[in-house]
Amino acid sequence: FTGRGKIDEELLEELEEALIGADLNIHTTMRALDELRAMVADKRLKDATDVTDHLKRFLWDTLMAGGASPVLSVAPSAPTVYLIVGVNGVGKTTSVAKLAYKLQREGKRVVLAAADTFRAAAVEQLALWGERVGVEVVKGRDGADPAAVVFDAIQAAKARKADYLLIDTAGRLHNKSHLMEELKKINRVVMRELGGRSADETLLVLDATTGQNAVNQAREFKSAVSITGLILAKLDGTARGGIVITIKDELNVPIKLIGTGEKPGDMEYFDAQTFIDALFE
Amino acid sequence: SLADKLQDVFKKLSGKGALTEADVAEALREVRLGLLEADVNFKVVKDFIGRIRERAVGVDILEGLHPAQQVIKIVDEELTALLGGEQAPLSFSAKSPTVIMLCGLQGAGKTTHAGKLAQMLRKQGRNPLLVAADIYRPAAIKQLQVVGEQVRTPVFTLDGADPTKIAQAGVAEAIRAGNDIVILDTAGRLQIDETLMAELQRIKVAVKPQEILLVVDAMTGQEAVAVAQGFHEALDVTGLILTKLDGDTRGGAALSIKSVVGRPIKFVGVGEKMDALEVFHPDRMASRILG
Ligand SMILES: Nc1nc2c(ncn2[C@@H]2O[C@H](COP(=O)(O)OP(=O)(O)OP(=O)(O)O)[C@@H](O)[C@H]2O)c(=O)[nH]1
Ligand SMILES: Nc1nc2c(ncn2[C@@H]2O[C@H](COP(=O)(O)OP(=O)(O)OP(=O)(O)O)[C@@H](O)[C@H]2O)c(=O)[nH]1
Ligand SMILES: [Mg+2]
Ligand SMILES: [Mg+2]
Repeated sequence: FTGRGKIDEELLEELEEALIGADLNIHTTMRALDELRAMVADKRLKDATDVTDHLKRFLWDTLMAGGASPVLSVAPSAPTVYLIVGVNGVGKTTSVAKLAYKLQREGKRVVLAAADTFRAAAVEQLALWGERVGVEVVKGRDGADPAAVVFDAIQAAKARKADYLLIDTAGRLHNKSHLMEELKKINRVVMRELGGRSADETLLVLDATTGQNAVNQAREFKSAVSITGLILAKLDGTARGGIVITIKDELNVPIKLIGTGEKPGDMEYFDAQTFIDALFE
Repeated sequence: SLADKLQDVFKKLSGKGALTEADVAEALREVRLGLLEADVNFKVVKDFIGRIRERAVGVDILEGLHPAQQVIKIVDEELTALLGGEQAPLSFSAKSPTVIMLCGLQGAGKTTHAGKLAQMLRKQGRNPLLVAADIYRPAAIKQLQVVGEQVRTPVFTLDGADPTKIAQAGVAEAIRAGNDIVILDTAGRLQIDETLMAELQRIKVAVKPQEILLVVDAMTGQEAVAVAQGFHEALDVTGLILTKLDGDTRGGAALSIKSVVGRPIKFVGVGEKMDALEVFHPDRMASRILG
C-alpha cells in the first residue's frame, strides 16, 4: 500500500478489503474511504503512500479521540478493584491471571476473586492460575452466589491490605437478561462494599476473532455495568480485531490491554500505532 | 432488515417487465452490505453476489410478486442451497469404536460439546467414552470430568502422557470396556501453530477418527475462512459444529466456512447446558444471516 504508485480506484478497493478483512465495520470503512476519495479529488493526496498514511491517521484519531489512554485507573485508597466481564470463552480467566502477573511484577500485592461459580471447573482453573502466578484466590462454595464470593473477596482484599483485587466472572451472552441481571447484582455489591464507587475498571474481554457481534456485546455490557475499557484477547492469532475501532468510535470505550498468547507474560498495554500498522500487514 | 432495504430500492419499479442490470446492481449493493454486516467473508460475498446477479438479471417481474420479494427469494434460495441442502448426520465406523475427534480454536466450545455429543449419543442407545486429551489448559481435564458426570459418561484420562498416547490409550480402553464411541476432546490451538497442528495430525494417524469435527464459534468474523482452511488442510475435517447460536450473532461465518471448506455443519450449540445441541437447519441459518 505504499510507494509512489498512482492513486486509483484499485488501490482504494484494496484498502477497503484490508479493513473489512480485519473486521472493521463496513460503515466505518466506507466513511474512511469516502474521506480519502474526497481528498484525492481535491488533489490533497499525491500518491499511494500519502493515501495509506492518511487512512492510518484517520484510524489513529478515532482510537485516540477524547484522550483515550491504556493507563488503568487506580483507586484513591487500596484496594483498586477491577471487574472482568464478557461472553463465553473469550479469555476472561486467562486475562485475569495475566493481569495479576503483570501487576505483581510491578511490585503490587494482588488478590483474585473466583466469581464464576457456574461453569465446570471454573474455580479450579483460576485457582491453578493463582498458584502458578503466586497470588491468592478467594473462592466460594460450589454453586455459591457470585455476589457472595465478590463480597468475601473484597473483605479479604481489605484485610490483606492488597493493592489490587481482580474479579473473574462467568461468561455470559449479552442477550440473556437473567445473566445480565446477575452481573448488575455483582456490580451493586462492589459499589456497596467500596462505599458507593464502582469498580475502578470494568473491563470487557473481547475475542479478536469475533466479528460485528462485538459491537452488540460492548453496547449491552456498557448499558448494564458501564464498561471502562476493553481487553482484546487472542491477538496472537490471525484475526486483527479491527472491530474495536468501531466500538471506540460509537461507544467511546478505549482499549486498555491486549492478550497475545496463553502464558502469564502474554499481555501488553494497548498501543494504537502498532495495532493500526498490523491492520495493513 | 434486508427485505425492507430491498423494498426501498425497488419502490420506483412499477408495472411488469424484466429486472434490468441497473435495478439489480442497486439491490445487490444492499445484499452485499447486509452479508458483510452478518460477518460473511468479503471474498465469499463477492462470489455469492456474482451468482445472485446471474440469476436476477432478466428475471421477469412475476404477476403479484414485488421485485424486492423476488430478489429476496433468489438470495434466500441460493443461501440455503450453499449452506447445505439436506441434514448431514454423524457417520459411524463399521468397526467399533467410532472415534469422533473435536478440534478448533481456543474457547470455541469443544469441551462443552464433547459432553453434549455424549449425552445425545447415550440417548440414542450408544455407549460413548469421553477422552481428555487437553494436557495444556489449567483444569481442562477436571472440566471434562465434571461434564462427564453431568452426562453420566465415563472420562478416560492418562497422567503424564502426551495427547497422541492419551488418544490411543483411550481407544484401547473403549475396546476393553465395550464402548462403541470415543469422543476425543483436544486443546484449543491456532491454525498457524505448526507444532500443535502437527500434534493433531499425529493423533489422526494414531486413532483414525471417523469424524473430525471442527468446532467454530458462531460469532467468528472475517477470519473464519483462514481458520477453517488451516484446520481443513491439515486434517481433512468431516464436519463442523457451530456454537453459541443462542447469542444474537448473525452467524455469517457459517456461509464463509461452508463455501470454502465444503463440509457440512452437523450440529449447532444453543446454550451452555448439556441438552443444548441441535441438528443444523440450513434454511433457518439462511434467514438468520439475512436478518
Ligand atoms: N492464543 C491465545 N489463547 C488465549 C488467549 N487468552 C485466552 N486464551 C485461551 O482461550 C481459552 C479460553 O480462555 P478462558 O480464560 O478460559 O476464557 P473465559 O472467557 O474465562 O471463558 P469462560 O469463563 O468459559 O467464559 C483458553 O484455552 C485460553 O488459554 C490469548 O491471548 N491468546
Ligand atoms: N451460551 C453458550 N455457551 C457455550 C456454548 N458452547 C460452549 N459455551 C461456553 O463457552 C465457553 C467455552 O467453552 P469450552 O467448552 O470450555 O471451550 P473449549 O473450546 O473447550 O475451550 P479451550 O479448551 O480452552 O480451547 C464455556 O463458558 C462454555 O460454557 C453454546 O452453545 N452456548
Ligand atoms: Mg472463565
Ligand atoms: Mg476445552
